[in-house]
Amino acid sequence: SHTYVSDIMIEDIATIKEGISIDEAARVMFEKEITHLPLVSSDSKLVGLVTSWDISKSIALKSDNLDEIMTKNVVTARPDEPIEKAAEKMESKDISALPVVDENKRVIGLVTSEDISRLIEEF
Amino acid sequence: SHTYVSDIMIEDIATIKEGISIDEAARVMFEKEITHLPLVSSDSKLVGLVTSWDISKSIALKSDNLDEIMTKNVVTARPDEPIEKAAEKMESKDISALPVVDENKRVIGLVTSEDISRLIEEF
Ligand SMILES: C[S@@+](CC[C@H](N)C(=O)[O-])C[C@H]1O[C@@H](n2cnc3c(N)ncnc32)[C@H](O)[C@@H]1O
Ligand SMILES: C[S@@+](CC[C@H](N)C(=O)[O-])C[C@H]1O[C@@H](n2cnc3c(N)ncnc32)[C@H](O)[C@@H]1O
Repeated sequence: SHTYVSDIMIEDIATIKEGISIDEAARVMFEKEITHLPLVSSDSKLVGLVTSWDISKSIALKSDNLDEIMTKNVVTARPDEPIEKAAEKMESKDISALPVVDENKRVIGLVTSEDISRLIEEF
Repeated sequence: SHTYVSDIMIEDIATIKEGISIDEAARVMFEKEITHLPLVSSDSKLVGLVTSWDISKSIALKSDNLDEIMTKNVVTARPDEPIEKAAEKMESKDISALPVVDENKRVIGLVTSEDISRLIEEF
């Protein structure tokens, strides 16, 4: 298709800082109606990802430690990547969103399977 | 595309019965690695939907009552519906999955934006 991640990614995204609690992460997801929260260091570098599935997992495992339930090895996308490559990464890992990072690993957006799915109306 | 919901829907899906607790719903989502759980009556009719976002909401609202946090007015799809129509419904309501129901409102599958997104590689 000649469509790139930068053409469809969401740029105004919520992120959370290291040290936040599970309750606080759940409150941000509820207030902003979102399901994916990149965790960033004080210089905005990506260090992890918390999803609503991870919050649900914390109830199943009776854990109150965000560090225990978050994902540290995050699959990401580059802004100049074709959307087919992003879709393939999400399919192969059974995930539905990729933080978009620049060359310094700073989070500049989020691309989701929802954003790709809605393109189907144009094909 | 001439693709219909029945061509891409997941048929082997987990459902939960009325009366289940938030903890139990969270455990099913964790064990099956899923984010959407249709709630069905004793005769398999759709009565509601619980997602991992709703479980996360229960922490934000400090609620322990599934009935309070589940969605009762569920947007669904029919198996003979074009996938473009399903994608349009999900986009307009900011949701990422639709239970697929037969003419008796029995749940026969689930269609997700992930299933539609992965078709992009074929266009
Ligand atoms: C494997 S998925 C399974 C459930 C469901 N398919 C979903 O997308 O949430 C759930 C796990 O994937 C992780 N995850 C989500 N997006 C990710 C990404 N871009 N990179 C690495 N892990 C990710 C979450 O942190 C969570 O632990
Ligand atoms: C509006 S979405 C916002 C967050 C995120 N976009 C997502 O898809 O989870 C969250 C709410 O949508 C509801 N929901 C999800 N799928 C639905 C469907 N097919 N019909 C009605 N409500 C649905 C969930 O129960 C949850 O309360």
